[in-house]
Amino acid sequence: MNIFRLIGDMSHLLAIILLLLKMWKTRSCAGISGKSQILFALVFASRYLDLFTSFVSVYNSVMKIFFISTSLLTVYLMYFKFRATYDSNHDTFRVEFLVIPVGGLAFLVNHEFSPLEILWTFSIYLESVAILPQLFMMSKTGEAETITSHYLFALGSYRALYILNWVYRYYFEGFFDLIAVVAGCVQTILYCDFFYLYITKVLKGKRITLPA
Amino acid sequence: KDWIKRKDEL
Repeated sequence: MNIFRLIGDMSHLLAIILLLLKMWKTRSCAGISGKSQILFALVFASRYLDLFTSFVSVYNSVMKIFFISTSLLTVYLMYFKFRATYDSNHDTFRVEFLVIPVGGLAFLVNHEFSPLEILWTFSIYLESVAILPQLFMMSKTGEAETITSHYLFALGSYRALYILNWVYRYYFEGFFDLIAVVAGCVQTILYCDFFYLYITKVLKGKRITLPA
Repeated sequence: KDWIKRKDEL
């Protein structure tokens, strides 16, 4: 554990809590892509199956259980409890165009051709693009609530901090995982446009609005 | 193997 990973994990945790708080306080999931949230639930469910096969640390297990359960809770809140507020008309990204190619790639490019390993690879690839339905939705509506922007900033920062963690681990532990690093870089690049808007607008007290 | 080490990442 190094400082980058710790802050990265905390940022990820903060993102999830922010999203749940936003939905709970406003009793609404307006502006949130249910498709991205389903993809995140799928990411966690396929990656953390190793909860049953290997124990790493209490921290590791607690975080994994937290991520799986909160992602399922988020999906439940969006599609059941607050369904009336879900903006499905704007959430029209075709997720099969992500899941099918990513599934194929996980079969072809992985560290080991075994079920758990392929599922882990699938989750890493899927996570890197899972935010696309959310970004697509924002570009369609042309705006984002400030709390949604904070959520996305925390969520995007987490993988950027993991890149610093991988640089650190490469130099000080000789550890390097090409699949995670490439996918993590792709994931972070997808957020760059949003990061720019966040820094130039939200941090100056304005909402994110995009030209039509 | 290296991917044992990887298991501690989230």
